[in-house]
Amino acid sequence: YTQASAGEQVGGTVSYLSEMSQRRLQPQQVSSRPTVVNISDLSSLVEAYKLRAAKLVEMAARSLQGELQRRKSKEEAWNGAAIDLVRASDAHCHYVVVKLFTAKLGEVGDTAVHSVLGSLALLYALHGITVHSGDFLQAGLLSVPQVAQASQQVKELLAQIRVNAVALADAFDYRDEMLNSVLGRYDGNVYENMFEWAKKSPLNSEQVHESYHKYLKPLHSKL
Amino acid sequence: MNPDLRKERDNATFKTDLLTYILDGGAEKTQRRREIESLVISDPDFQHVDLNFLSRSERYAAAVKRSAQMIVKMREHGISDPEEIYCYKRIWNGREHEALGLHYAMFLPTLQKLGDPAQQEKWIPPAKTFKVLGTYAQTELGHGTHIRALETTATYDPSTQEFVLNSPTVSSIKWWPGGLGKTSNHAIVLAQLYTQGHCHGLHAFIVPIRNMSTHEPLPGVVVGDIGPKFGFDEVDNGYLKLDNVRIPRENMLMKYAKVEPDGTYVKPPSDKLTYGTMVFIRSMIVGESARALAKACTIAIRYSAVRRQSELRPGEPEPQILDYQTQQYKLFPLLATAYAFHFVGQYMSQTYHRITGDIDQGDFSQLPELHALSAGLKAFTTWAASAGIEVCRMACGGHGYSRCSSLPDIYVTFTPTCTYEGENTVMMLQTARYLVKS
Repeated sequence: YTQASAGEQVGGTVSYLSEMSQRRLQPQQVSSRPTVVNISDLSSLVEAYKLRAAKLVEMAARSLQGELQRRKSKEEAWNGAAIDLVRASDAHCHYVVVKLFTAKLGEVGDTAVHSVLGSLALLYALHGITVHSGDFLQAGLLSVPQVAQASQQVKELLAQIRVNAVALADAFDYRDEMLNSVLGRYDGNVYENMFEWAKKSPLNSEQVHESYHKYLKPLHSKL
Repeated sequence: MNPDLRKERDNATFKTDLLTYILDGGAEKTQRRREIESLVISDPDFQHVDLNFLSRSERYAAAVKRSAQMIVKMREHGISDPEEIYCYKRIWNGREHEALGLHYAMFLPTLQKLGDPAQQEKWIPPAKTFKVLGTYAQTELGHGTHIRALETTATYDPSTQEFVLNSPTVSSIKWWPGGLGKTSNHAIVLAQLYTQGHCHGLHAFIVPIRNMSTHEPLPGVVVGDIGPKFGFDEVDNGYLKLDNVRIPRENMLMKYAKVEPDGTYVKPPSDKLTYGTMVFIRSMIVGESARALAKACTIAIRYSAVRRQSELRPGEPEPQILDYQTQQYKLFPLLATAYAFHFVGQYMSQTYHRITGDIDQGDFSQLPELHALSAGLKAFTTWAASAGIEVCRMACGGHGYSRCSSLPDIYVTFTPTCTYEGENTVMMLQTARYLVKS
């Protein structure tokens, strides 16, 4: 942020900070600012996550600056701004994840797979927006009706993904021997196998446990 | 096959294999992975007792036995490619951790990354043949992620050309390293280097801790198991107290920083290089987050298709719980997250190898980005996956609480990633430092 604000070009996953800095330098009327987010469009959502990250990094940097003016030392100022700093990192990572998931879709050739992965990517991005709606509203990236729209679209995506849910889990390709789970068996024969598993419990190795003779029976005779 | 699950699979709109190929990075890789899986699963030695019914000591012994068997098996099958070793180990060990986990994951990589050519030649062959069994001892009883506060000292004595290692306080006792308690005979110890009266910060040293023939602790070494934990029952996480333990000068890992025989200190090109092994593990943890969450989602989603409960419409049979919107809302965002993290894991692994390749060529320019990204993504993905596994358990109702669901084990085995290799909040603050500087 510091380098980008000073006009230096920064690269890698933080290159958006330079981009934001350059945008700030170009005079714009507030009324002419474009509506950023089309909530049905993944690339638009990636942009929204990027702007949210940039905004939270800026806010954290300002918070730190404010603390530096009020506190005795840099270390105390850092501690005073730590909550904002963690939020900024979290937003940065969230942006990277949404961006990489979206980028992966570009490599998927099969239409059916592309469609189902696209729904998952959209669900991931929109669910994140509904959970962190405060950030997007505060940054002016979404309006209140858009947040409601995002929630509605999440519900529609749940219904859409429902038909493929088991297949999407199967695609992870974990064999039963690796999952080691009676509930998650590929054949779904859960209850029979839960009963078989329970029978193996060492407590079932004898019909009457020794603790009965040691403690319960003497207790009965004492009462 | 349960009829509900069969119906679910019949109704899917895509071919699962095609998606599996994408997750594996290609059809050939899927095929090879499945071959290795079959190799392990069809092996009669792979069959073992259900660890749920064993005591901790029995679980540790079983893990050591399995680790030893696994090493022999890999030799027999000629598995030597690092990716294939990783795949084989993952299947062989299933959901449990192996007794020699840190030997592979940290001891050997540290020798490879921080050892100079002579040190690599000396230590890597015996480490690969398991004569030297190693671990990585950084964290101390009183200090964790904040490495500048670590107290263990390594003071150079030019008269004998040795380092003298000490744990000067109770809080400086090394604490937590996997395999340290009972298994390892060597440890890479991170200690504050003192030479010519100056402290030069944390450096890595190879310290013999047990006799190579008898396995008894060496003089000046107090070593043992730290006791039961939340999970990791098979692993002997240990403590290590060093009392004037002398090691030759050559036991300091000297690829970058050096101490000359007369005690002159030669600085490394970057202080961050000492922590390269942790960066490697953090980078790999991102993919582990995806795998753990994917396992939990697989279990919860399959079970939600089998389980029927209550009623959606009066008078109708009990519906599959996967038809309830609340169940979908619990599970499908996590399913999406598992996929997202899988792709991020692939990216992180590629980025790690690309940037460390540059570092090997002397280009350190992207080291800060690698540190910041691996720290942040490790924290981001482990927090989300850890919370997500618990949601999956809750989504399975009472049966999710049974150990037979595997969900409790997945959780207790995975959730330590939020604290090991860097506590998550501290990791996020490291990323923040980079973001603010950038």
